[in-house]
Amino acid sequence: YTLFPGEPRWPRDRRDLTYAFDPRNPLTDEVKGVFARAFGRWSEVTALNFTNIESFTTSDITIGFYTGDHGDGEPFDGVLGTLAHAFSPPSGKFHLDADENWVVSGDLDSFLSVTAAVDLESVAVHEIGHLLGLGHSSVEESIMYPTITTGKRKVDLTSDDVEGIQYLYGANPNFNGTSPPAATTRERDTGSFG
Amino acid sequence: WFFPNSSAIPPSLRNTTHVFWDAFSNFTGCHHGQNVDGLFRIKKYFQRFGYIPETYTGNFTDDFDDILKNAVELYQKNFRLNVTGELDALTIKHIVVPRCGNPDVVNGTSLMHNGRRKTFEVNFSPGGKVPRLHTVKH
Repeated sequence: YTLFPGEPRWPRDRRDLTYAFDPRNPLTDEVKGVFARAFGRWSEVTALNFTNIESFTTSDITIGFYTGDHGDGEPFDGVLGTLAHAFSPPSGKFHLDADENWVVSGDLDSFLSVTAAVDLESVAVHEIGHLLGLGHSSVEESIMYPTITTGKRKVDLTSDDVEGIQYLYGANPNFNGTSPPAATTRERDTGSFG
Repeated sequence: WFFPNSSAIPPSLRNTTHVFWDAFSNFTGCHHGQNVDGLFRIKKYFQRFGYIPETYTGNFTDDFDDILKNAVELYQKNFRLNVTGELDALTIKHIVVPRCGNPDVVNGTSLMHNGRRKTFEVNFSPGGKVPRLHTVKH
């Protein structure tokens, strides 16, 4: 894994992060659910929590779908090519190319015949890694590898990704390193080690 | 464009490719010393992802010069391709794969190869007391 120069990360007192969608994007609950799942994959392994709020102007993380030049100096380029980008902490900006054919259910089978289908959750999990401070990784199986072939779905964090995020934020006390804790039964360790 | 699954994508959109980047396949086989029409575009691509420093603000030429050769070699190294310094078929094929818009190289530091690793060595102190954790950061 790698980090951005200077190893920027969200400060210790801001580990309960909020995120909101650009109100100009008419997103269904299904699409928003994809992002909730993607955030959940990171919060399962480290001491961060993510909450979706309505206010786009006050949230820590702002998510929007835009086409072409959208004002941040990094214009998108139409179908395929660059799919999305996100900025290191504490920027919180997460932009996706609205020209892509985003598949939200992630069903793999019928992907293969379609060269221009992009799995939304795979891209979201990767870009959230940048929002939290991870750079690109040279480990091809990792989430933070820069490229993703169309028709591919890659959403499970690898040990490279987990090692990097836990270097930045420590481990989720309930994460035992194998299967992520069931989100509903998460409890904080109140033993003598605190 | 959101689709419940890829079969819901209209046939007209299913197999569109990236016209701009697909044009890069015309540069397959280009190598140092050549001058090829439109080669400046691929320099702009490499600068976009950090392989050519932002300090090169001038207009790029169509010469396959040292700037481009160095960029190609670093790209090939980062993606574990054969480091030929040429735009061989495998390199071009990798360039057109959809990707994240974030650069791979920032401020001259290759984000994919700064070799940062943490390894933990557990040295059990004599008498089996609490293991002492040493962290070694490379």
